[in-house]
Amino acid sequence: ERNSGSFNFGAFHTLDNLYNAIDLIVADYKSVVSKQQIGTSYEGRPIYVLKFSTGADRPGIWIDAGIHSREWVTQATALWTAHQLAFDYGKDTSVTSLLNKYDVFLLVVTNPDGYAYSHTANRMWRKTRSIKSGSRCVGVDPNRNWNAGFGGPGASADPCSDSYRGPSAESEVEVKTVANFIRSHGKIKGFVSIHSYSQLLLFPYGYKCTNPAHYTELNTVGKAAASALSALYGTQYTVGTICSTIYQASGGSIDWTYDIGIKYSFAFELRDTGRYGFLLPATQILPTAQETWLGIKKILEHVRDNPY
Amino acid sequence: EKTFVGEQVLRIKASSNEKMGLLQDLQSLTHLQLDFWTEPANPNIPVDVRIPFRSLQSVKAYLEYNNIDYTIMIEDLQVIINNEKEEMEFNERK
Repeated sequence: ERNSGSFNFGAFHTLDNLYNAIDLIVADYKSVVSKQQIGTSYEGRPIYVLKFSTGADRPGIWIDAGIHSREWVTQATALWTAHQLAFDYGKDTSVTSLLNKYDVFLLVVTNPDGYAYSHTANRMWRKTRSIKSGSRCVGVDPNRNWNAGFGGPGASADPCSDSYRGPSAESEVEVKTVANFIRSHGKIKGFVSIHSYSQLLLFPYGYKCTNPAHYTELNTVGKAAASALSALYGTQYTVGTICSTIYQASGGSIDWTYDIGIKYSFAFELRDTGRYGFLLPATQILPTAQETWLGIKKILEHVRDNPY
Repeated sequence: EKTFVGEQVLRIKASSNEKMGLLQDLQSLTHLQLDFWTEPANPNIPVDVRIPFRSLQSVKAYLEYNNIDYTIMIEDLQVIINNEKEEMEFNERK
């Protein structure tokens, strides 16, 4: 009989296999985890979020992964994280105290159409798969499609570009689904978006090059998280605002969440050692997931201990 | 299914803002169909670019003419993708 303990988290999997693994985790840890379908992708695939909860009417922390479909190590890391979070409840004091105060929502595959497409048709696919009338090109960069400085610098108006922002903010159902969930929940206190690669831990802003009001605190938390992450295998992260660390980019998720009042908004850019880029070998999934978990935990602990 | 035979990923290091500007110019040459895995924005962060086989010569010539350092990060993208596929099939069977 299969269970989540026998699942191979150290391998890349198709969307169907990831969704099966999610079901195994839910079946194994019923008292802590449940699965909710929060929407449907452009091509009709379910968008599932895992809810880790031990009580009613709690504030929440959101974690999503792999909004750009070709970042396979990201979705793999999120799946491992889901299992770890469930497994640790009742065993690890940090996770137990977190889940006794907060619900955690974990979206393992943020862009299911793109993920499926990257497995079957184009390994390097990054965008959604939405079709726009009048254009021969398909898809929108879902991390340029949020309602934060939408249409500003660092996003393309060209539908054929890999960073096409889309016709309007939240035009992509995958983005609108998450935004609607966050809005309707009303008590999300932390938002972590996991991407890869380039080993960065970023916080707002990206659509403008001014520091956020909570710059000092976010920078301190970010540095603590990067330091915890680095302690395991020595992986070095750069920490800072999106604009100062990489480039100005409008329409990103963590800018939107910060601007609607989610103070603790962070984005991880996971490993690459400079050799493989988006094609990180499967042997690096578990080390990546293990080190990332230490960084995520630092952020979760800070949210837990600093209610607002 | 799209294949990537002969495509390379170059890791480019722009040593100044001026050279970063030249990489941004390269980004605007859409006919080369370059896929920037990391964007040219900050001289401290290397720029990784996936280059279709037919654009390789032009891009390398441009970089060398402008004295911009680069290394080949991935020699043939399809080889890595094939390895990845084989590994997935092996795991699936297991």
